[in-house]
Amino acid sequence: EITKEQRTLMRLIVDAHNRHQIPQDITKKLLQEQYSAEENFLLLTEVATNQVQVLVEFTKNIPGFLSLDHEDQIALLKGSAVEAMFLRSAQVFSRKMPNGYIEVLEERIRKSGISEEFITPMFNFYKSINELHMVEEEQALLTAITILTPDRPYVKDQQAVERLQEPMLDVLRKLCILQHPQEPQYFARLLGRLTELRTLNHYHAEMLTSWRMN
Amino acid sequence: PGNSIGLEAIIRKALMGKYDD
Repeated sequence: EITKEQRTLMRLIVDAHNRHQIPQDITKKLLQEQYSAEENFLLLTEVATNQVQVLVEFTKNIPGFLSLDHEDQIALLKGSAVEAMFLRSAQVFSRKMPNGYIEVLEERIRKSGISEEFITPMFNFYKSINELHMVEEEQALLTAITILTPDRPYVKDQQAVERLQEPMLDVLRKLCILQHPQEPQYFARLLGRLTELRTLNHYHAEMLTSWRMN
Repeated sequence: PGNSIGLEAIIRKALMGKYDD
């Protein structure tokens, strides 16, 4: 059973997750079907900057985050940004969207100049997230858990971060049991996606270098 | 390294300031 405090925690995180989104004027531009290669590149980089800002605003609303040491806050955000953004993008691709939208977004990424060897694992990850059919509470909690990973580089007080992450893992575990009673391994599958994210993170630096050269 | 500095700068600015929805 989820306790009253856990419900409050979930509500705060879900509200923050829903409140902070990419602005509509940018999403409208993303859905335009006519664009040059340069326009596409500039827009995708604008989206990336926006995604980081959205991520920071979400994170500021995670209970306890702003009470962490300031430099540890920076280290957590820096260390998790790439993973959190891939997870957020995958969640966007999992949503029910009007016909054709997914195809337009996919096409932009395929035409971006990013090499196929990086696009394939990225879209495989999006597919694996889609297949999980997470509810919004699970999505928001998983994002928060990704950000509050204690072993990121340069984090000084790992225990303080663990103290924030553990209650979220606990409520996510309970939620998985309640939402997916026929799938006792569901929570483990979710955590498995975090491992997949680490692999994407590892490729990301290489992907950017290759993209820039293209 | 250039990416990392750029990312950190965006994070620091966003942490200090307010980002309008």
